[in-house]
Amino acid sequence: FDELIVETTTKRKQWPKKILMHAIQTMKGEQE
Amino acid sequence: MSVNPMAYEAQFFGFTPQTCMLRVYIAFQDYLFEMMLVVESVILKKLDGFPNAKISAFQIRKSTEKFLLFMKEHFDKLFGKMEEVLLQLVLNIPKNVLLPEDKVHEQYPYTKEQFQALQDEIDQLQQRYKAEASAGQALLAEIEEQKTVQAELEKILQWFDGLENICRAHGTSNFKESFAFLTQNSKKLQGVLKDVEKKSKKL
Amino acid sequence: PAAPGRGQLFAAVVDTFLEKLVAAGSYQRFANCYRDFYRLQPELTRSIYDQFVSQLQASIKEEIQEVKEEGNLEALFNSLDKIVEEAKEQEEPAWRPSGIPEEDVRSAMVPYLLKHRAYLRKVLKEKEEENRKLAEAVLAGRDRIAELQRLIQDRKQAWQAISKEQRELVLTFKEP
Repeated sequence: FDELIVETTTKRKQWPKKILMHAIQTMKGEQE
Repeated sequence: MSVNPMAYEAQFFGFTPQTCMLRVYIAFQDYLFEMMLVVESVILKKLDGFPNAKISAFQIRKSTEKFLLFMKEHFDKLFGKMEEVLLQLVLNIPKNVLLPEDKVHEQYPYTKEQFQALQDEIDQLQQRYKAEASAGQALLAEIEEQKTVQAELEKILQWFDGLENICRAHGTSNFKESFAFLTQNSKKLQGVLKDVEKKSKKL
Repeated sequence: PAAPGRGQLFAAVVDTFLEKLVAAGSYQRFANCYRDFYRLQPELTRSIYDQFVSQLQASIKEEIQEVKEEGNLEALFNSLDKIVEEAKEQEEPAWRPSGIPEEDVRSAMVPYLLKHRAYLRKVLKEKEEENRKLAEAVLAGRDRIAELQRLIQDRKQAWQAISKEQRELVLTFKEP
């Protein structure tokens, strides 16, 4: 349970940035 | 009993506060046990030097258990209090606090509908841009075509100009008047011709 | 004085825990448990007890230091103190993860989507302005072409009129 909490919350901390990077690349690609 | 996973704290610390406390508890408890064993072994060793002391190892073990039991009880009570204080005041994130990585939720509290509307607007802008871009292509294409057509038409006009310049060069500035004049004169001539013929017949 | 930081609080709580633990396991209590040995060797009992206490305290302090280093707690406590300090004006409970990732990631996207929307609005406006100018040029070009066609038409008619005159002239030479 503890590991699950740590794993989930680590994703909550890190993944929005990762997803954003891809989203921003997509938008930049569209703009170009 | 519902467990509070303290997930937000885990997001900040990188571990759950409960685990941290458990880790400390186990470590402290191990030390306490270890120290008790050390105390007991030291006493037993010292007793070797007093063979007439009539204190058996069993008695010492009993004493150790008695003291350890007492310490363990207090240890658990005190540790429980410490854990409570640390989980409330140190290893916790107050309700009104938002972690830096989540600031965006404070600045842009978008509902699903608002988000969808924003995405729809972006899609629509993209469609409009594409339409404008192709319209621009079509306009540019027509402008190119117009250039060609204009060039052709101007060529035709220049051709007419050339024609008129030739006429002018040969003294005929206005063909129409010249032909009308010629026609008039030729008719006159024909009239005169007829008169002449008529008179000649009479003669 | 400003409220103690989390680091200080943490150290104070652990120290208090230790003090109380040692106070609970007093020498009296220890001597009482090891009564026979205490009667035999009181000084030795005292010395063993003192070593027990100091060793226990040292081990626990060392453990705490290790936990702090392992978890980078000092830095985390300071950072959390700052974050809490910044939020002190905030009355309302702050946002918390909803547990639905796609919902939570949405807000993270919003600032970039807004930028993207602003960019699209800008380029669309530029494109519309550009096309407006192009459309003007096309209309001007169409007018120009119509003008040229009209001029050509006039010239053509003029020449046709001439050729009519010419035919009349020719007719006058033809035998009736």
